[in-house]
Amino acid sequence: RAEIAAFLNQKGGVGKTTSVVNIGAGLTILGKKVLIVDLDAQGHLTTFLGIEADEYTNTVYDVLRGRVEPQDAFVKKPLGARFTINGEESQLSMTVMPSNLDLAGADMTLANGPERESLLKKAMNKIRGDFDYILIDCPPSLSLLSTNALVASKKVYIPVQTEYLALESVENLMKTIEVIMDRLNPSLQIGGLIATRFDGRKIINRHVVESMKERFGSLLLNTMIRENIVLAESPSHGQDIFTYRPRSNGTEDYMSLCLEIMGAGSSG
Amino acid sequence: RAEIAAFLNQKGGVGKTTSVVNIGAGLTILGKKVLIVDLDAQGHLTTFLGIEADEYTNTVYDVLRGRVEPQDAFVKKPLGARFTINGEESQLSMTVMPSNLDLAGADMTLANGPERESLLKKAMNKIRGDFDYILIDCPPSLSLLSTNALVASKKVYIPVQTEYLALESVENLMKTIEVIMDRLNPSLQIGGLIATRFDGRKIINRHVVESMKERFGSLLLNTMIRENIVLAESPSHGQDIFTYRPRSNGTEDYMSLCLEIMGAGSSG
Ligand SMILES: Nc1ncnc2c1ncn2[C@@H]1O[C@H](COP(=O)(O)OP(=O)(O)OP(=O)(O)O)[C@@H](O)[C@H]1O
Ligand SMILES: Nc1ncnc2c1ncn2[C@@H]1O[C@H](COP(=O)(O)OP(=O)(O)OP(=O)(O)O)[C@@H](O)[C@H]1O
Ligand SMILES: [Mg+2]
Ligand SMILES: [Mg+2]
Repeated sequence: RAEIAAFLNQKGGVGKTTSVVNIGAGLTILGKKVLIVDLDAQGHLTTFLGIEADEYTNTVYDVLRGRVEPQDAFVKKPLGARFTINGEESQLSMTVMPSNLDLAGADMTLANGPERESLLKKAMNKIRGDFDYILIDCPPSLSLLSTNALVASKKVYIPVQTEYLALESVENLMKTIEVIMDRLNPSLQIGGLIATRFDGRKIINRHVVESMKERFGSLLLNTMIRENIVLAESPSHGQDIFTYRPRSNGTEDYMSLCLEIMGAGSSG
Repeated sequence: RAEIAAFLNQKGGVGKTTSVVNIGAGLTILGKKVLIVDLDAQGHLTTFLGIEADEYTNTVYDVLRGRVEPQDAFVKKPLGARFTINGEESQLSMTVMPSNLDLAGADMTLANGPERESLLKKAMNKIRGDFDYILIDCPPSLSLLSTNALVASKKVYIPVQTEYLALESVENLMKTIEVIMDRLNPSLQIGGLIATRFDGRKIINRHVVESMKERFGSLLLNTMIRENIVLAESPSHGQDIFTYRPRSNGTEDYMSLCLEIMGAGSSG
């Protein structure tokens, strides 16, 4: 049964979408069956992978409203790179549940329904058996959609850009997560904080990492994602980092993060 | 009567808060009376300036709910730097309307009231006479709060990080703004797109600026804000860039942007 994880931080632009795409791809390369869900009405994960979610495409919004079954909103995304595993060349692909602006109305249209916080959980329960990992990309807000992600997940990972403003909002986020753990999802755990866009030459980045270690201790994952321009370039080619630039810091960092997350899974 | 401008982009982390604080400070140095409004429940603008908005502080949420008058939620923020204007040293300050997490409930609690989209406009109308500029920092979403900002404003400025994902969401934003212009605020104009975190050495930054020029023409403001680490450091000192590092690219860029915005005001 799939390990379901949400990637959430209400601070914008900290690397949530970049992390979900590249961890999804890394886990796929490591032989796992992966579904990634775009729960942001802006559809950045969908755009990142070059998927067109027009009015004929079934999206996560159609799934949440019960209009279609979850598997009817699956899009197969082949990873560009050819991988040779055990001597055999294979075409790997991950599954994407896309999103588009229709989702923008969800907070209002789904707000009055019964069990409004567990719509995503019910949908994921139908398909958990088909995957090893389900990763959910959240919008930069604490809304009904991100509550749905936290209720559906067993783990939540918090990407934190190593700059001052991004650090400040983590305490608020932790409080919100604790409320969800108490009231809606007692099995939810914090998978960890992921330091992103780290540049060791910048004093502020080093200072922020120091305060993260002091404030959050072992919740801060060992792997830090370094600032690497190819991570910002790969979306304009619709590709994950392993496909776009296999020999790069971005590839190294996201692969080591995948291994840490997988390891965390077995000891978690 | 104040020129009211909203700074909005639903894409997170593109420099909205950094721009409102530093344009506010720049206009203050140029002799204007400035109010900056924090319309983000995360309160990043409030945190940026070292303001503590606890349960005893009147915030923008109290103003929107009509619990207090707008001027009861003013916090005076002195600019650290001493400015000598016409031979006289003066202590300049700008006014801040702070925010805190109470605002997170606004989309739900204010959603059913009458004229829910013009709550901020009504409040700003009471105090417009006291300022030359009112700048509104928006959260990274298209919600009731950002609609309030667009209804209250005469201009909207769109900070766009010069990276692929940030560019993609601008088209959606323009469509939303047009809907607001048609239905709720016919006098709203697009003040311009502001290219932020630009680093001329990075190919992707140059490419994105080229496509912005092609797609949006003269809507792209001439002044680009260059990537400059001191802009990310100044919030940890509670200071605007002019106070924190008067001799820096950040100071130069934001001062030239202020002049462009002021000039745009007179010919707009
Ligand atoms: N390690 C990195 N090095 C360089 N650029 C990065 C890195 N991680 C992310 N980026 C870039 O930073 C920007 C923000 O990243 P991303 O869109 O993944 O953040 P997000 O948290 O999902 O944003 P939002 O809050 O809007 O959903 C993007 O342009 C992305 O390409
Ligand atoms: N020109 C710049 N050079 C370097 N760092 C910058 C620049 N502009 C902004 N930053 C940094 O980038 C991060 C994002 O900026 P900021 O918080 O202003 O964006 P925002 O759009 O307000 O984010 P949110 O969507 O979360 O409200 C911050 O850590 C800020 O310090
Ligand atoms: Mg995202
Ligand atoms: Mg902000």
